[in-house]
Amino acid sequence: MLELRLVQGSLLKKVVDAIRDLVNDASFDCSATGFSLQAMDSSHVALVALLLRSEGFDHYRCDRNISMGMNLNNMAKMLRCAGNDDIITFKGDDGSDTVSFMFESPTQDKISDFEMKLMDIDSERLGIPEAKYQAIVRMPSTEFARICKDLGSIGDTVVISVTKEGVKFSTRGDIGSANIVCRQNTDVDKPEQATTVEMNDPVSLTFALRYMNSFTKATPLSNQVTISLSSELPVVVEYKIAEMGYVRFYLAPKIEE
Amino acid sequence: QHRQFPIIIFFAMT
Repeated sequence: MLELRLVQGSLLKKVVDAIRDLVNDASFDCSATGFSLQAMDSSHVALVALLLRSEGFDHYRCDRNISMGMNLNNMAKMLRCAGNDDIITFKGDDGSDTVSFMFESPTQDKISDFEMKLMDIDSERLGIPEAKYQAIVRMPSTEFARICKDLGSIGDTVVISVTKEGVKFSTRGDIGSANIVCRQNTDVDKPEQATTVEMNDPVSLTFALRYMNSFTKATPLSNQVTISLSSELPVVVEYKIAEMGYVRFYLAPKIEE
Repeated sequence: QHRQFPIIIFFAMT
């Protein structure tokens, strides 16, 4: 028996919208720790890891570990039927081939029930080793999204370079080239507007912009994004979900031959 | 010339 209740139901919508551009079908795992997912994109170049900790839910019951294969577009279709202020309760039963979503309006005058079919998914789980990154950049998530969108209209790849000057995003395409430098800036009115650059060693890596632009679908989840870089390691683009957990995207760098 | 490797090259299967 599985029962998860989330008063801030819109959060679940945002989570699904954050990852469905990258992954079509995924296996959600439920345990005492929380509701989690790990999935690769169809080209096996990027990986998404989601964690919603059990403490973050208003009610969390998970009698035993359970994996549920879901189609994210179908899940989005169901969640789109919930109002933005609705309370969402997600229910599953051992051995059942469906799960259910219940949406309650804040005033309790409308209650909707949706049942969604589960899918059989062969999920391969990857072990992600702890790494000490050469550079960690924290910046406003909207700023990062803007940079990826702007550079995506000029080139296919982005070179992210971190030096003591700050972080530089560069691209090159048929029409020309572009460089955007963001300097560390903590002198701001609100902490979420800050850009911080933590650098142990300078680092410069090349990534496909298509994936970076896909990661920015998670922007509504968090005001800040954390980009962790190390030579010849996948970059980690992390959006923290307040009080609950995170969505982390890993992207393999393009390596010079 | 840059080449894109699958992410599995970087992480182990568990």
